[in-house]
Amino acid sequence: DPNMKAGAANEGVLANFFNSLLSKKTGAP
Amino acid sequence: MGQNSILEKTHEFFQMCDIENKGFISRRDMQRLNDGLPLSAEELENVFDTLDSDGNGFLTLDEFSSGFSEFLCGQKIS
Repeated sequence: DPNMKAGAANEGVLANFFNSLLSKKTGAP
Repeated sequence: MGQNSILEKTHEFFQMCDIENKGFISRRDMQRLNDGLPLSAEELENVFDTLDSDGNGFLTLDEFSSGFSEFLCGQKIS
């Protein structure tokens, strides 16, 4: 399923995004 | 992380994106985060498309929180 593959590829970007938000919130560099 | 703090974080993050407090996040709001977050415009576009599950061009709190839950699940597995 191409959608599943795209979803898996985007997981990393999503994790990156939320991790950045978390760091921004806690003030970590 | 308890369920309440997840909910709290989801709201906090949603508000960080929805700075005008419209109740949804537009593609433009997401691009604005380019200044504060170490993500490229393309990556932010990608995040938006991933979270915008119904593809209407607006991110609701529901869509945002399901994306956040997915992220948290992934964290638990890895």
